Amino acid sequence: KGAQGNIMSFFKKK
Amino acid sequence: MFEGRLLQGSLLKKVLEAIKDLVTDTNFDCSETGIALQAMDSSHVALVSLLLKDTGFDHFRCDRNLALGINLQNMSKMLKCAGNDDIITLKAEDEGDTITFMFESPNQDKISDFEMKLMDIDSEHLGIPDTDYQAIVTMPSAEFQRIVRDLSSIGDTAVIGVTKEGISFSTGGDIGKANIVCRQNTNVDKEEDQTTVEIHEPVSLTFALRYLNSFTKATALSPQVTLSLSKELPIVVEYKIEKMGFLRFYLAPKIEE
Repeated sequence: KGAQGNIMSFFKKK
Repeated sequence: MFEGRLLQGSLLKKVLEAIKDLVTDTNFDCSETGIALQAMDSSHVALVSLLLKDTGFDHFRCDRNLALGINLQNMSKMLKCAGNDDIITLKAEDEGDTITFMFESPNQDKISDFEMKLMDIDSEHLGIPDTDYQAIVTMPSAEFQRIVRDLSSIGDTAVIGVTKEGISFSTGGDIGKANIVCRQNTNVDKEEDQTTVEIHEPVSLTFALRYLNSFTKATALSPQVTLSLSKELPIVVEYKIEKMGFLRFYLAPKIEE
């Protein structure tokens, strides 16, 4: 099924 | 000070119902251009982005930028006390630690003031880059809600695939498998019943149905929903809010191991 991605790994902190 | 008067108060009630179970505490960032909110769910899998533009308010004033720290469950409790046809006004002082919700009945014979305590929240804002998505599908929001709900009874994750023929939703679980295809359909009478597919490249990604299900609590905000997908990027599930802006949900995909 795959591992759940983390949203913070796609969008950088401002 | 900040003050925003919303003739269609039910919009704010619907926004809160859509996000209060996904996000606990968040800042409402008020500026002269409107109200914006960005927040992640506690497990950092999904992100919510809300924009309510000043032009969508009957009256809007914001003297200086304010970050109003709000517990969404508490705000929802307050807004539930407003009637569906009520006009809702939000008010906050620059240095205050409360926000006031004023509800006016449509014929002005009942005026209610609810004052809610604010909280200090260290917000982590993420930069969301402008992306040319490989596939953008717009479809009836009620249809999307139904599909996600139906698939949730069979599996935990859904593969969402888009080709030029349409969008497919697939899942599987202990009891069996399911696959639903919605084809592009632009010759229906009502525009809101249309399904349109804009595609640069076929794309297929896997998402947790629990989150997609949660996003569909926003269905009441808009007759249509837009799904934007690109390989190895979070899906964007967008509900446009008429004249005001949008409520967007971003969901990180499942990653191949």
